[in-house]
Amino acid sequence: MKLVLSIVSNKDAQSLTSTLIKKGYRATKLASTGGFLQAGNTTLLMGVEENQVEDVITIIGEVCRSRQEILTPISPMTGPAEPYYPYAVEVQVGGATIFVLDVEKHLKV
Amino acid sequence: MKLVLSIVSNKDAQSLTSTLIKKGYRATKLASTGGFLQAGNTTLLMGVEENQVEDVITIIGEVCRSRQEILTPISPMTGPAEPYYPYAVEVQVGGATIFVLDVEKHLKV
Amino acid sequence: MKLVLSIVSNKDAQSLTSTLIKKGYRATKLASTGGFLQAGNTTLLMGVEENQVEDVITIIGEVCRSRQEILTPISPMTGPAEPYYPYAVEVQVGGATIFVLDVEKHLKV
Ligand SMILES: Nc1ncnc2c1ncn2[C@@H]1O[C@@H]2COP(=O)(O)O[C@H]3[C@@H](O)[C@H](n4cnc5c(N)ncnc54)O[C@@H]3COP(=O)(O)O[C@H]2[C@H]1O
Ligand SMILES: Nc1ncnc2c1ncn2[C@@H]1O[C@@H]2COP(=O)(O)O[C@H]3[C@@H](O)[C@H](n4cnc5c(N)ncnc54)O[C@@H]3COP(=O)(O)O[C@H]2[C@H]1O
Ligand SMILES: Nc1ncnc2c1ncn2[C@@H]1O[C@@H]2COP(=O)(O)O[C@H]3[C@@H](O)[C@H](n4cnc5c(N)ncnc54)O[C@@H]3COP(=O)(O)O[C@H]2[C@H]1O
Repeated sequence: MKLVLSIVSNKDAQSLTSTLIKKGYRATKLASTGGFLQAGNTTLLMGVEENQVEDVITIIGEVCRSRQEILTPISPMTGPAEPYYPYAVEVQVGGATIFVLDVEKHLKV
Repeated sequence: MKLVLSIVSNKDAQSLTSTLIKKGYRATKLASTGGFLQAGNTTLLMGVEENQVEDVITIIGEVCRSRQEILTPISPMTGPAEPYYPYAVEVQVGGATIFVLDVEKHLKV
Repeated sequence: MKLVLSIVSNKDAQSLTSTLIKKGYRATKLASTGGFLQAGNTTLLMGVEENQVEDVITIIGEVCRSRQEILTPISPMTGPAEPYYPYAVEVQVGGATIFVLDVEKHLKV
């Protein structure tokens, strides 16, 4: 049993969850915030049998399309009250960051 | 040291947390959403000494009673605006899904 | 690759995240609740290269100052409607609780 932890954009979270559920997988969603952009995203937790991890990763890659966007992060040196943002950055958004962790014990009570 | 990650129903989360805390355990709660029912539930994170994992699992099992309910998940093919839900399902709710992960390093700073 | 999971006070979360991001680290924040005080705190998730874990732990320790405070937890035996809290406790707040977990697979799609 593995724990697949994926951080995905909010735009992709709903269709990703639907796709995974329709294929019989189980998932738990957490509302999260990206440290750099300080924008909301979604952290998906999935306990997955080892032999199904590759399939899950494939699904995530198909549903979450990575794309370039120009964005303005709230500068850590100023706050939201600051009307002038001195820089814009081009970042890759969408896509997914995936961590696979080993699970020593998995049970339902 | 192990990390015990438990997904429990919101109805059980408060009494589960109280019971664990009264017994001296430490816990951190995250508000989460089940992928299938799209309803709120609770993800509990607990760093637990290896020799106490069994006790923690026993407590979770005693507090979180699993039961059958008829529920209507919001269909992934429609949205909340859709007034007609074409199906109801009997699902097991309550109970807990538990993952035990190994912790390589645990420290407080 | 390791997953560094840190539970920090809300007061420290913003400056901690800024400091980590300025040094090039990536982080995802989750809003969480401490089981004992039932107060909001922040759970930070960071995928970190193994040789950078020590640096990350040092940063967390420098930014999150641990201090003593007198606090009144909402008693698990009563509820928020209860006007009389029979006890106050001195607890250590601030600081950080850190768990380092091994990551078997890390990828971006
Ligand atoms: N310190 C930094 N300096 C310069 N650029 C930076 C940066 N941190 C992030 N970025 C850039 O900004 C994008 C959004 O990052 P954010 O932290 O808001 O949102 C991130 C974060 O929530 C999560 N994430 C990615 N890698 C992570 C890791 N190693 N640990 C924890 N969370 C991670 O996935 C979201 C998307 O990450 P992704 O890498 O695709 O895309 C990142 C990356 O292109
Ligand atoms: N391997 C895993 N990885 C990550 N999270 C997990 C997990 N197994 C369970 N969970 C979490 O625990 C909640 C209860 O799961 P349980 O299997 O008891 O109870 C489930 C199960 O009886 C059923 N169910 C879940 N996914 C299904 C699917 N793909 N197809 C059919 N029935 C499903 O609906 C109930 C509620 O599911 P929901 O997703 O709303 O909420 C789930 C989910 O948040
Ligand atoms: N092993 C672990 N697993 C999961 N999460 C953990 C953890 N150790 C610490 N945490 C998280 O870190 C926060 C601060 O913990 P700390 O031990 O520094 O500071 C704690 C500790 O001094 C005390 N405390 C916590 N649980 C206690 C208990 N069962 N009995 C007596 N004192 C407790 O109250 C402070 C605030 O605790 P609170 O639960 O509100 O918030 C905790 C909790 O969210």
